[in-house]
Amino acid sequence: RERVFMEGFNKLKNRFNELFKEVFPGSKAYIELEDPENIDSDILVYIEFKDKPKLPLSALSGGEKTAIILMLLLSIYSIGEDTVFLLDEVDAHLDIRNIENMSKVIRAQKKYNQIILVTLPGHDSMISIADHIIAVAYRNGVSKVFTLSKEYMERMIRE
Amino acid sequence: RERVFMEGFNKLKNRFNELFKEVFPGSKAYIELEDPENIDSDILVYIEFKDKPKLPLSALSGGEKTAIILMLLLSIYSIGEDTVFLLDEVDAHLDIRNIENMSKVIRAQKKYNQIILVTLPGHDSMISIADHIIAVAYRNGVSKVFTLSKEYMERMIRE
Amino acid sequence: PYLKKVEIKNYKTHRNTRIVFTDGINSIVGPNGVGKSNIIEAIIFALGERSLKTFRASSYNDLVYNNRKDIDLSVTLYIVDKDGNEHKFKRVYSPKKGGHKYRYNGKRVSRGSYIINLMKLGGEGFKYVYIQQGDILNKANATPRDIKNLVDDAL
Amino acid sequence: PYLKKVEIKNYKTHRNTRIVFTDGINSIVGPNGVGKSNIIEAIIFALGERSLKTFRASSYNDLVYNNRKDIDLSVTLYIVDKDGNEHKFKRVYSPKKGGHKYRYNGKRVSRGSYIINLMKLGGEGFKYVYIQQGDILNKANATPRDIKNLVDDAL
Ligand SMILES: Nc1ncnc2c1ncn2[C@@H]1O[C@H](COP(=O)(O)OP(=O)(O)OP(=O)(O)O)[C@@H](O)[C@H]1O
Ligand SMILES: Nc1ncnc2c1ncn2[C@@H]1O[C@H](COP(=O)(O)OP(=O)(O)OP(=O)(O)O)[C@@H](O)[C@H]1O
Ligand SMILES: [Mg+2]
Ligand SMILES: [Mg+2]
Repeated sequence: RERVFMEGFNKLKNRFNELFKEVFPGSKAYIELEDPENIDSDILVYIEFKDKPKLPLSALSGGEKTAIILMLLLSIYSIGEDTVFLLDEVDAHLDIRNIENMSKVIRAQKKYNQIILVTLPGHDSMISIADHIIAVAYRNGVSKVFTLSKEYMERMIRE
Repeated sequence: RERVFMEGFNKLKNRFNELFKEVFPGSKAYIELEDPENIDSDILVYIEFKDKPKLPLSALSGGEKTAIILMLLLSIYSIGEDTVFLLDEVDAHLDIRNIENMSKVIRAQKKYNQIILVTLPGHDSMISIADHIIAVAYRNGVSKVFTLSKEYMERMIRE
Repeated sequence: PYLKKVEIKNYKTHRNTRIVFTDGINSIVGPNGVGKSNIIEAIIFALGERSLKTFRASSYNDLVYNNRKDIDLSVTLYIVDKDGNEHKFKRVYSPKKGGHKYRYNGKRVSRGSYIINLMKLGGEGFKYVYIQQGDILNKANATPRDIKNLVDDAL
Repeated sequence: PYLKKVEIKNYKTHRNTRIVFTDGINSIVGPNGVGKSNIIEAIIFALGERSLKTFRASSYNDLVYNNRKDIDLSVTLYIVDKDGNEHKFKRVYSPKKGGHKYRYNGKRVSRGSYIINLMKLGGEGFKYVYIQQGDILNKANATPRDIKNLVDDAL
């Protein structure tokens, strides 16, 4: 049981560090068991951004928290590869650069999990990474929904 | 005591309806005491958007809720005229049109209250209504803050 | 497994909505109030969720298109398992008859069976992570204990 | 009353920040992580807030620039009342001395006096409404009872 947990935990940490290094080069992340000898102890998450002190996740800014928790969740569920993500406007507190960063992280995730996300127009990177764009409008008292596949749109553009 | 409450409550409702009509023409808002005879009863807020059913505030979409609660809070505190608003990224769930709507509502509020708000670059309307723009950057391990007054910037532009 | 298609009838603003998803990135986009979160809620509804708070409602009647009593709310999910087999899950709420019906691959089943079929789908079960609108910062404020529990459940 | 100026020394990312506000609209803008919310927190700190959760901290030492023990955290507010008189409120936290000091118009006072001076400022008191980042949807989920209480407090 200890071995199963440590294997999964190490996989998760490796995946997280991969994503973290990509998005925040020069910064460091620490995900550790409070008591390394006890696999039932709490998990601490500390982040040391470049030129900033080492802080717990709870002390970070709104945008920083969002980026870290998203990458953490994606790392955790990349292991089983069978979890579907339903993300409703998780980019609400991200600035334009972090929206783009997170969109790349989400796009890289598709080899592990299906992702269904909701975003507002204007968050272009979250739309550009989509294989299917589900455009929603409201007319005559009803939602109108159109599914556009990227493949179809690229073919349209070529013709 | 009953008269004091009803006076304030009616003022609040008038102010709210003024704002609401401006932002959502063709829609209706209902702010009522659960028991009109009892000034200590709960206050119900129901909104009937154009082409949509009459619903309680809690049932609305993220953007709709944000717009309604902001206008409600501004209406409530416009009566005393001495409350300062500290708003940290309240526009997070608003689309571009509602950001503009809310920026107009906030700008109209300044004759009643001082407003200090935080917003992300890209939410231009929230920046364009400012009398003072406080630009914040992070360099060499420290926040760098510059206060720019609109008046100063307009003078600069004229010269 | 992945969700291939959803058919929504009379769930809030969705009178008759059909969406085809891909086993990749699906972005639902549109301005405020058009019905984006309603789509996610409809999916969660069909997955068996029963907390009315999750649906921003105080009764199931609140979920029916225009709060009507004369029509039924139904959401159908087409889920593909790791062997490529398609499974059809349909949940119906009928204000007239006042209850929920569950159908798996066209056959009427108990709620219990329906949930079990979701959990053992193609051997591994349909698992999902749902981050509700406005909840991401709360998730980030998880305690070290919460994070340990989260990792344990996922592993 | 309105807040005319704030001086922040050693509050989180603000080593030495001076901001002049106007009795109108003040927009604080910048990308993620630069220190915008820290400004609002510093103002709330100087207004006497004591809930560490509000400051995303578990101890007051977490609020000091780079968690240093050798420097003091101070935030000074210049508030103008309805008669145009300026009032100076300064709150200091010293990790070395391990406590808080309060100064009103340059004179050392007890916390109690400090809070009372804020509440009776120029006859009407300095009142504020603070919507924390990420909290607006929670505010919108207020119950009818919460809204009644809110209106009562404001009236
Ligand atoms: N029973 C119902 N029948 C019809 N419409 C309803 C019903 N319940 C809620 N609605 C409407 O659904 C709309 C909310 O839809 P939804 O939450 O999906 O919007 P959204 O696209 O996610 O918007 P946002 O970007 O603001 O979050 C509201 O405008 C509300 O009026
Ligand atoms: N004691 C401290 N000393 C120095 N820096 C700190 C301290 N505590 C927190 N910080 C830093 O403050 C930053 C957060 O600042 P703040 O919350 O004001 O950002 P923000 O501009 O509001 O960003 P966002 O748009 O993402 O909400 C974090 O990057 C954190 O590293
Ligand atoms: Mg929504
Ligand atoms: Mg912030």
